Amino acid sequence: MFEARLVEGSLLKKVMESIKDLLNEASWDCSGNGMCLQAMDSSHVALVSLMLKSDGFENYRCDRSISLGINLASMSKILKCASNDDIITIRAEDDADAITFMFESPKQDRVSDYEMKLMNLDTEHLGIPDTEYACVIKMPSGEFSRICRDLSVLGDSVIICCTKDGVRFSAKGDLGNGNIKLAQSANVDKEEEAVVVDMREAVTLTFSLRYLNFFTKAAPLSSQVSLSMSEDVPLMVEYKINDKEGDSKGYVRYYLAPKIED
Amino acid sequence: ESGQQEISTYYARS
Repeated sequence: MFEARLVEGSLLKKVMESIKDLLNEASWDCSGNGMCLQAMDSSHVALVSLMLKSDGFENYRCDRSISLGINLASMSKILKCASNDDIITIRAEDDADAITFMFESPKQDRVSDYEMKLMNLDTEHLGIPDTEYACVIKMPSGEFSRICRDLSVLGDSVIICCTKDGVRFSAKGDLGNGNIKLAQSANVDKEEEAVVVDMREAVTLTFSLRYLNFFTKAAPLSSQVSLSMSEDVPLMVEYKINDKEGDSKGYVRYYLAPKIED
Repeated sequence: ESGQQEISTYYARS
C-alpha cells in the first residue's frame, strides 16, 4: 500500500506543470524516502530529476517500494480538477493497475476522487555523479524566466558567461544580438531577490533556449533558481520545493547538455 | 538542434 497526503496540494499541481511539457510519461518511484522521478525528454537531450521527500507529506505510508508508470499529461489534467487550496492524497495498492487521487477542500465539505490507469513503462535511469561545479549562480527564478523568454526573441541559443564580476547571458540571430548582465547583489533585504555567484573557475557555455524555457515552468515552485555549470558537463538547473513556511519538501532538477560548435 | 548533444553522452545508463 502506498499513500501520501499533502495538505498544500498546490505544490503537487505546480510540480506537474513543471514537467508535463517536457516529458510524456515517467515512473514515480516511491520508497520510504519519498517519491522520485527521473526521465529524459523524448529527444534524450534533457533530463529531469525530481524528489518529493516523505517528511514533506503530512501522512506518508509506503509498505514496499513501488514504481508507478504515469502518463504525465493525464495526471496533469486530473490535478487541474483540484482547487489550489485542496488537500491532495495519492493512493495505490501494491501491484495495482491504477492510482487514486483524492482532493479534499480545506473545510472537508467537498471530497472528490479520481482513479487513473497506470502504465507499464520500461524506464531507463542515468547515473548522475555528485559534481563539484565550477560556478553556481543563484538568482530570482522570475529573473531567469524573463532572461530566457527575452533572449528567445533573438536566437535559439544562449551563451552563459560566468565570471567573478557576475553573469552575462547573450544571444544572437538574424535580427541582431542581445546581452543581459547581472551583477552580484551587494546588499539585498530579501534573500529571494539576490543574485549570488559562487565561482571556482570562470565558465562560458552555450545552451538551447527552447529547453531552458521548458525548465522555467518550475518557477512557481521557488523564488530562487540555481544554475550549476562546469566546462563540458551538463548544466544543472535546480528549483527547490519549499512549503509556505519555507521548509524544504524536495526539488526539481533539470540537466541539459551544452551545445557545441558544428 | 544543430550542435546539441544528447544527455546520455555525459551520464551512463544505470
